[in-house]
Amino acid sequence: CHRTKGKDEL
Amino acid sequence: MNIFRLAGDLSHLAAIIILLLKIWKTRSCAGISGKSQILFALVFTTRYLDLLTSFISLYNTFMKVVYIGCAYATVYLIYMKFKATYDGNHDTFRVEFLVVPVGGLAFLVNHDFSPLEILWTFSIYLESVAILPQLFLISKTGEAETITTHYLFCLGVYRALYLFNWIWRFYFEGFFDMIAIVAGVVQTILYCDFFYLYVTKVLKGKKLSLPA
Repeated sequence: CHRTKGKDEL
Repeated sequence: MNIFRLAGDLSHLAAIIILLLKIWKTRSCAGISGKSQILFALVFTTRYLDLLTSFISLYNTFMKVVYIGCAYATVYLIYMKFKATYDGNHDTFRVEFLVVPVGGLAFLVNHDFSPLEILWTFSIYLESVAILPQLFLISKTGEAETITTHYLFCLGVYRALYLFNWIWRFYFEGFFDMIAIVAGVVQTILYCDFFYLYVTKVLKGKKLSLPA
């Protein structure tokens, strides 16, 4: 699973 | 940011504002589930705690603050200002049946076992089912005001657009978040029955009423 740090989506 | 994401966010914002304006203009929250609105306030509160820890963009911060502010304003209107018009007798969905299992699941299935991440996961799972008290209320009373159906439609469209956003991001950015995607699919499915009624009744100028 791959995810950016900090949530850019609301 | 892609067009699906932006349109989804704006649809979500439209839903929230439609609901606030409906309550404010009619001075009534009849037909609105206060329980769903409390759940949404809880969703935004637990999800946007990262406002305190990280800065993404002005857009991001602005929208998060607006969503949280509107959610609490809605709860205030329902339970304080226009309490007399609140449909408490019909708003009888047992929210503990949602919050407790969702809380447990957030502990068990998450990306990282840290407080912020568990709360974020909790908010994602909870959002996917937070509309159930509202749908339950409508099924109990057998009808919904047209403006309420516009609110629900915008909320459902927001989730559907996010699914397209994730397809886009998977192809063009290699990005995917399994927790968000599975919860988003569940959430969208919950709206399908409503979408059907919306298209077949409300868009043809009829009030949404369910057969007895």
